[in-house]
Amino acid sequence: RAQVVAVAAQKGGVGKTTTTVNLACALALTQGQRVLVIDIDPQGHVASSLRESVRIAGTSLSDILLAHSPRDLMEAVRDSEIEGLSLTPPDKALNETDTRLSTRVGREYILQGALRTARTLFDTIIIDCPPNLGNLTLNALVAADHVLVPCDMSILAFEGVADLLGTVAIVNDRLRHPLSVLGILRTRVDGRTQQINEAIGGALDENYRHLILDTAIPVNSALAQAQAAGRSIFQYAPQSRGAAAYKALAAELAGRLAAP
Amino acid sequence: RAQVVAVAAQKGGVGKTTTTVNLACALALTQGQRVLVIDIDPQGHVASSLRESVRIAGTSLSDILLAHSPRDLMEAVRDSEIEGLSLTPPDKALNETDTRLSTRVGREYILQGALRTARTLFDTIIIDCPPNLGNLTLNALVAADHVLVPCDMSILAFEGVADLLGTVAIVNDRLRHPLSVLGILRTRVDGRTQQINEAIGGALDENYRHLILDTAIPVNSALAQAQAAGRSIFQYAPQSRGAAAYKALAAELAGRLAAP
Ligand SMILES: Nc1ncnc2c1ncn2[C@@H]1O[C@H](COP(=O)(O)OP(=O)(O)OP(=O)(O)O)[C@@H](O)[C@H]1O
Ligand SMILES: Nc1ncnc2c1ncn2[C@@H]1O[C@H](COP(=O)(O)OP(=O)(O)OP(=O)(O)O)[C@@H](O)[C@H]1O
Ligand SMILES: [Mg+2]
Ligand SMILES: [Mg+2]
Repeated sequence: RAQVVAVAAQKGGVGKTTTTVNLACALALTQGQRVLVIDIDPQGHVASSLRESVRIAGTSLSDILLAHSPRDLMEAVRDSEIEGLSLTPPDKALNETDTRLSTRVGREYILQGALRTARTLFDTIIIDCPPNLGNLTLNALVAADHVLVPCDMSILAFEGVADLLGTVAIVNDRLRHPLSVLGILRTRVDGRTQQINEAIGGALDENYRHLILDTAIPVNSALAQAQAAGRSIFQYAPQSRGAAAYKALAAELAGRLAAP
Repeated sequence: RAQVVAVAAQKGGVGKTTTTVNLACALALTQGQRVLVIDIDPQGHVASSLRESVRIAGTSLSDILLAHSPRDLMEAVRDSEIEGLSLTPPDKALNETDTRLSTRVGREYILQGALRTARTLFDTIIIDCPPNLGNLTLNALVAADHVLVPCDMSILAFEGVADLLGTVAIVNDRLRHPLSVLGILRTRVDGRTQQINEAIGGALDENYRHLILDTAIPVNSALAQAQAAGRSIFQYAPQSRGAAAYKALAAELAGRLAAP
């Protein structure tokens, strides 16, 4: 049975998509896993980041979420050209879907119900979330076993962690769904700005010491260039610091995800 | 009568809040304007960025937007300690407000109606938008005369410009609201990564040549440090490249905003 991980942060631009794509590829390529990536962000940036290896599908995530009787997520899933990696297509209609979900009974549980088959077919399922705490992110959190929270070295991203953890607490308490925090991932750590790294790193340590992952992702222009080239970091620059960091992250998490 | 500018981009982390705060301060401090900043992003990062100069108010933006009979935005406005600058308080309840607006008749026009008095009291009104195209951003676009679109030097931010301009076209055509594009602002231009600057700068030039503003904002760690210190760049590091860039932006835009 697959472990489901939602990659979420209300703060924009902290590295949710970069982490989703490169962690998924690292789990598939270096840990030998079968990985499914679900892109529940209307921006559809997972497919842009891997456009060299992805074919656009017919059925969209919106078709599954808005169906009047339950549908199976697998109808929207397509294999990629990366060994062991499958994903859902980009879906700009998710903007309207978010609004339309507001009036559905049990709106938070729709994705969770659609994942039954997918959970038997993959080792890990990773969900890339939009930068907000609306119905789409809510569906991802309720469908997930764990949440991974990227946080870059900025005061605004640090403040955003508390908002997200507040939403996680609501999912646990009010919706009685056991969602664990897999960890806070420090991203875009820039060796040239030690002052702000120490300030934000220190604040994270003081408030969330037990949640901070050992692996931190350095600022590495190869990651942005790989995205522009439509490839994972492992295809674009396998020897880069970005590739090494995401490989280390996959190793750090694989053990925790495998545990029953 | 004030000119209203929405600062919007679906892509997260491109510099919407950094631009809103520092452009507003530059217009107040270097162009002698009376400026109102409206924070319609649930993250409430305008107040965090200026926390050394801001007092939290009683009435929130959600109180205004959800009122059953029209209320005046000025009930939520407070002066800051920065000469010529006023703003609305941070409002995390805007997350739920966004959902609750979905079922209101004419949901897109609520902020526009609440601005009548404010338009007579200020020279420029700037609205900081969340990283999505939901009801809050829609309200900001319909209330605005112009939209300013920050875009950093990344393929994902470049792709996001088309999504936003698509929404602007819907506001113009379907809602018959004359909204002009004040310009696309290149942000976080990093002198060390010329290759990607030329790629993204070139793509912007090819697709949106007439919309690209002359002023570009360089990557400047003083901007992030100023935010961490709760001050505008003009209070924190007035001689920095970031301060010079936002001063130049204010000069470039002041002329266009003043024109009847
Ligand atoms: N470690 C890194 N080094 C250099 N650039 C990075 C790194 N991580 C992310 N980036 C760049 O930063 C930008 C933001 O990253 P990304 O789009 O993954 O964030 P996000 O949280 O998914 O954004 P959104 O909130 O819009 O969904 C992108 O241009 C990406 O290429
Ligand atoms: N020119 C710049 N140089 C250096 N850092 C910058 C610059 N502009 C913005 N930043 C930093 O980049 C991060 C993103 O900026 P900001 O929060 O203003 O973007 P945003 O578009 O408002 O994000 P969101 O989508 O979450 O609302 C912040 O940490 C900010 O300090
Ligand atoms: Mg993303
Ligand atoms: Mg912002």
